[in-house]
Amino acid sequence: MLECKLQEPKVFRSVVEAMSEHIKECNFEFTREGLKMQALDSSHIAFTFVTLSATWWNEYRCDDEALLLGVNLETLLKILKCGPDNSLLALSYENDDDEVSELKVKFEVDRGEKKDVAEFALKLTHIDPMEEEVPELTWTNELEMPTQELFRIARDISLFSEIMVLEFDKDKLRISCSSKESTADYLVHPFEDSTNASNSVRMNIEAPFKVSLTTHYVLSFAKNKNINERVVIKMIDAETPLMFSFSMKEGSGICYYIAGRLTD
Amino acid sequence: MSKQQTLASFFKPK
Repeated sequence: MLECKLQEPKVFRSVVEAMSEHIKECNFEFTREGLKMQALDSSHIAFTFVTLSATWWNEYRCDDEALLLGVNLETLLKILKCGPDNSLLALSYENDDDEVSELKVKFEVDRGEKKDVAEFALKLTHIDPMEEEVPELTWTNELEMPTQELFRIARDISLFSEIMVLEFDKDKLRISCSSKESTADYLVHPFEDSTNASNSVRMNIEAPFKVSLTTHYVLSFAKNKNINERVVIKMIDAETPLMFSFSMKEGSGICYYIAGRLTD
Repeated sequence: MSKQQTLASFFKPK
């Protein structure tokens, strides 16, 4: 028996939308601690890892130790787009039904003594669970900046080049690209905004390095403005994947690991 | 030119 409820269906929709940028389907792993979703994109360049802890939900109940539900994200997203923003989202699953394996999605809107209800059932699919996990890493470099700023730069660069070069230095980040026709060059500096801390840029770069990333991945990560207006990027070097994370309340959030491009 | 790395060798067995 699984049942979880959320008063902000928009946030869950944003999470699923972000995942569906790279992944068609993935296992939703429900445990007593909450929901975890993780998957590699088909090119094996980006790994998406989402945690929605039990306390992140308004109500959460999972009787099983671990429940693995294979979900088609595109279909789930279609369903979630049908939910009004002012509704209560409820996900449920009954595992005593041998015939049909489906995740029920319900939206309820209070109408005084009565409730308007819309119900959907998402047929589940079998997906082999990942047999590997992310190793423990000691991040030596970290940068925190407004998600909107990263989005703006990645969007601009995407107009010129499929590849962006990030040069992390102790006191600046240079983001650039070049094509046959043009070049673009952005400099981002540490900055404390005393009136609005969310505008600040903080960097702690112990070992400066340079890495190239595929622009459209960075652009899609930066679409998580609704999840957190701040993005944290953790790094070691050009050979180790970079981590982009967008945290939410109660230890929840979305994080991505992305493999860089090596210069010959 | 740069060469895209993948995450194939990044993960460790559970």
